[in-house]
Amino acid sequence: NSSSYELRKAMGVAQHHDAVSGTAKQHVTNDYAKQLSVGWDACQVVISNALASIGGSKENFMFCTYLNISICPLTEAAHTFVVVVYNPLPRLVNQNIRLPVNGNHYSVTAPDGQAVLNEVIPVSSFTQKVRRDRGNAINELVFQASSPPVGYSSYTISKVPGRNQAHSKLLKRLYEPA
Amino acid sequence: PPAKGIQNEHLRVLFDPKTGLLKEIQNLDKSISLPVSQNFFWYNASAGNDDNEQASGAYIFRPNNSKAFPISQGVHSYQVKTQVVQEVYQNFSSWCSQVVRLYAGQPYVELEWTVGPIPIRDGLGKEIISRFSTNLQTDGRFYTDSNGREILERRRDYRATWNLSQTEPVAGNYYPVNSRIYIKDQKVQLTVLTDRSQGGSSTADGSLELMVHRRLLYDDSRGVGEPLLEPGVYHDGLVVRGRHLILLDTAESSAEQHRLLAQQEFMAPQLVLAPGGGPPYQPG
Repeated sequence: NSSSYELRKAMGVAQHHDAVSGTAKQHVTNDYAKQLSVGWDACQVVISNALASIGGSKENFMFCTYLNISICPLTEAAHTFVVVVYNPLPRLVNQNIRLPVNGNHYSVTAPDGQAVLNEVIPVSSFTQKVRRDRGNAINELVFQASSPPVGYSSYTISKVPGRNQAHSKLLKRLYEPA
Repeated sequence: PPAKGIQNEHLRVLFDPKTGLLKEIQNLDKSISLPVSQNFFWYNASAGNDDNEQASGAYIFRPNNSKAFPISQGVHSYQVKTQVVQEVYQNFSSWCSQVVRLYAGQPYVELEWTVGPIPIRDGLGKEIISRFSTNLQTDGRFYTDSNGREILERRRDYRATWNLSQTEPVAGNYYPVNSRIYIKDQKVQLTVLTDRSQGGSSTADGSLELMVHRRLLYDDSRGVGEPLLEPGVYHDGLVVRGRHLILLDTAESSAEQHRLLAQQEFMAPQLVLAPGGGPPYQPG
């Protein structure tokens, strides 16, 4: 049971010029962030309920808010998982997806059952430095997802056992200048 | 060897073999080639001077000099080339790095920058910018948006409704950038889309810059009562990571490109994950 009201309230507060332009004292800035976080937590339940209702099955949906620094406990650990891509725009959108993983070889299946071209590339040292002691993913899975207008599509991702020759070749291609 | 270049169906991005910095962008569809040098610089934040005691702070951007200092003259770089994505990783310093990225089929260059924690042990507040320098004849003009709605023409050292006596050559030419900034000549336009509101300017013809991060040591005495010195989780300053999307096109067709792409950035698809298999699903 949840509501989008909390996030609406936080967004209302965040319209204040201090929040927009960053001219608040630090403890006020911390409070803006806290209110938005609480609102987003509530909205995750709303989105999960909506997806379960539309899809007809109750899933244990998860949200990864640290994908920009390659942290997602689910994708790092699971052998099989589903990525739901919701597109709020009224036109088809192709989105490049990057997920932190620890395997070297994955299969990605599109909604129509077709295999999707994907690559596994190493997490950069820049990202490893930024996330410090958080997150353990050594690789990122990259593929392009397509989502219908104001709708969603789900992609099934499975870890494939065995050594990925392409990945080994890729690692060889990484080099530093003298 | 350092990275030389990356390419997809629409674009080719070349790098200077000596410095590793971005050197040129080519639009292969339109046969446009534009020399673009991109680097990160920092302005030394003013603590106030004899002319004016105004310090740079949360409300006020005021560098103590018009000159911006390069964070690095060159970068350590390496590249990754796959069928899905091609990337060049550039390391400017221990606190500034960037990935230049081209996804297959995408008509824009993605720059994902990571800046911070900004060092302040030298006692200097710093305002970090990403600057693009080109040979475009822009005649002091550049363009910024207002919340993605009206694009406004900005003219260096000029105000439309009064005679300006410019006393702050940098700060006096900075404008809010909510989603995009561009420069153009008669034929070619270079557009940069941001993923957040930033300050931006064109301090010289053919040049375009965006402020990506700042860390200051003095309060600007405008009411906040604190210097802009955010500690972050680890109490050594914030690290920020963001993206700039670069479009190179003709002046006529750029609007069609940047409006659609900015829409996609603003209302980006939302990812939700679930463990286990489950049938793939797409509503009809």
